[in-house]
Amino acid sequence: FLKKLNKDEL
Amino acid sequence: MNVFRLAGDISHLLAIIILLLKIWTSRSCAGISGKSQVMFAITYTARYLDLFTNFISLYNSTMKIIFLGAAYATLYLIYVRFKATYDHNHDTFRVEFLLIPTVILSVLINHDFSPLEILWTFSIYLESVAILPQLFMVSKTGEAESITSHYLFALGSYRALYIINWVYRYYAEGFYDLIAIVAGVVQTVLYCDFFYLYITKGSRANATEMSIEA
Repeated sequence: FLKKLNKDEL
Repeated sequence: MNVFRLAGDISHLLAIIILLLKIWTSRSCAGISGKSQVMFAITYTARYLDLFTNFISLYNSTMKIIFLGAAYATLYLIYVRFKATYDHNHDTFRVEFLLIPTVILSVLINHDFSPLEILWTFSIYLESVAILPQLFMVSKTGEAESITSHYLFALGSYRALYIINWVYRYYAEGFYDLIAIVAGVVQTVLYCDFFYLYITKGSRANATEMSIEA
């Protein structure tokens, strides 16, 4: 459930 | 990229430029918590390790370099260049109470038990509490220079805008990252007291200096 955000954020 | 995240990044960039300018032009770091700045430098170092291994975009890489450079430049100004003006007596927050729990939490709750992912998670948790020494110092000295309050307003706004960005991305792209969201909410909530005082500053008597009740 802790679905990942692709690491395109600063 | 969406307008909320872009606004957030600009607000973040504005905050660190305000801080650098404040210290450089006043040639003093009075009222600035060096401990918080150390926390931020650790945060960006742990988070941007993929700077050289994982190219996302020119914007992403440029901003990472700016944030890292500004963080270490600020440390240099505080602890080397204007060391004499650093207010040791009021910058007394026990940062081990921030570092130890965030290290433990990043090992326990993360997306993937890999070094880079744990470091990223640690940087997210640390960033959410990194401002505490600064807010503690402002409450201890009982006031903040107006430029310091502008710095805090811009810095607090950046993560608040990121929260709107995450809401947008959830509905627009179906993406969400609970670790970033929960930590971002905690981080923004810590500024609420300050936001209230900053916004009502205009209507209070001592509008010049911003005083935060302890």
